[in-house]
Amino acid sequence: FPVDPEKEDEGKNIDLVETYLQNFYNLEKDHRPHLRKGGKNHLAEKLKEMQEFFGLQVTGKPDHDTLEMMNKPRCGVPDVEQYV
Amino acid sequence: FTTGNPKWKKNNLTYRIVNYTRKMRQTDVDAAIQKALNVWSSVTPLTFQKTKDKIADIMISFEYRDHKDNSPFDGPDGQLAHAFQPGEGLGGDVHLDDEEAWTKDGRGYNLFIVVAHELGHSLGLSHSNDPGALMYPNYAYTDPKEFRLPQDDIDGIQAIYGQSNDAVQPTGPTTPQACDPNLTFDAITTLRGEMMFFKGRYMLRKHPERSETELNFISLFWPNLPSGIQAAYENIERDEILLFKGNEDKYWVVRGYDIAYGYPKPIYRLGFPKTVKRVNAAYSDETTGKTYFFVADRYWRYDENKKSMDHGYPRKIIQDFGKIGRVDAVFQKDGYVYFFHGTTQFQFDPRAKRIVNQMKSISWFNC
Repeated sequence: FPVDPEKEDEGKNIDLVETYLQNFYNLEKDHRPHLRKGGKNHLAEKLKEMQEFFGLQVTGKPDHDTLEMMNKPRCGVPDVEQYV
Repeated sequence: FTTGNPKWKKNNLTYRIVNYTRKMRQTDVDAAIQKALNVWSSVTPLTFQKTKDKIADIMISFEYRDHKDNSPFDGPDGQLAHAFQPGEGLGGDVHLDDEEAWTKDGRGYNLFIVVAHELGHSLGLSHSNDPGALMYPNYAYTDPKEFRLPQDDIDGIQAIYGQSNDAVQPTGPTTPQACDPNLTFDAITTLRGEMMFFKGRYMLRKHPERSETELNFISLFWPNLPSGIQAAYENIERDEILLFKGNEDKYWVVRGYDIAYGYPKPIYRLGFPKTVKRVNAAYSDETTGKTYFFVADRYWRYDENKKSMDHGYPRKIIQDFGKIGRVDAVFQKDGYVYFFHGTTQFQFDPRAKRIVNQMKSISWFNC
């Protein structure tokens, strides 16, 4: 069956968010939390950190403005934690 | 600052361009890097000397994907470059993603802007959350010819290395904040129901249905007009805006995101005498088809239908607009004309020909 385009976009967005937070907010790679998972959500905390830095609405959710910001070309040095 | 406050222990640093990209001529790469180094040396006591073969403090190279520093590049777009904090070995080095479309102008990614940012890291700066700062993590194009290091970056680097040795200390532009009571504007216009407030290389964009104000670089919309818009007005009938840049005695017609073909044109084409070098403010009255241009303490009236200046102008602004003498910016909305002078705004009723209200200039931003 063809993939539902909306579902496909959602999957891409989750990948983008995880990769971005791993690269720039020290989200652990083996953590693999999922956005819809309840309880303590490390990814949501990192997302809030990112949103706060960029002056976005701090929701802990990958809303439109957050995804737009993550899609912008940028410097590869992380915003938090020591690089080396 | 970078965690641990790393800094170079000496002021005379060396740099080496390890290799070149094929996207640009070598002389253009050299020039971009030299200019980027000057950005920092002009505001601190730091000096940079080029070396050709030796290991230098700052090694600048173009790299591809995994380049053995545990931070692989990701191909076109995304991550453009990275740099290491001051220190031995990799410390201070700048890596540029060789898969990016590097340029010396506004197409693709401007090498000078990116290298200048990365050198900030090489010297010990971390990312800034000031969206106008050079050290803001996201790429934003500024015409290299008009580039001035923002004050946020000057403050940061001088806190590490001290002030410049020059007698006159450099200063830089600050990022406008919508709720700053001291904020003044260069120009204001409506655009398809929104309001655009121009300030330096920024544009504050306010939609009447949205509570927040968006801050953008002018270059995001119009790369050829990156800063210094001194007057702007919307011609609703033709769905276009006219933009006037300071001291260039030229104007641009913008339709949507595109600059109309054949522009800029000299402002004399609108009927101004050659003695007029800049327009301070302008608005167009959609009901009468008349456009008002404000220059120093006088104003001209232009007929959009006849495409010529009306006779009997210029007139003194103060003669016809109440106590308003000089104008920084003006726009018309819902039948009223809003004049801005410094931090003060006057609401003028053109039917009654009098000022009906006086407010702070930032009154539109829900502060």
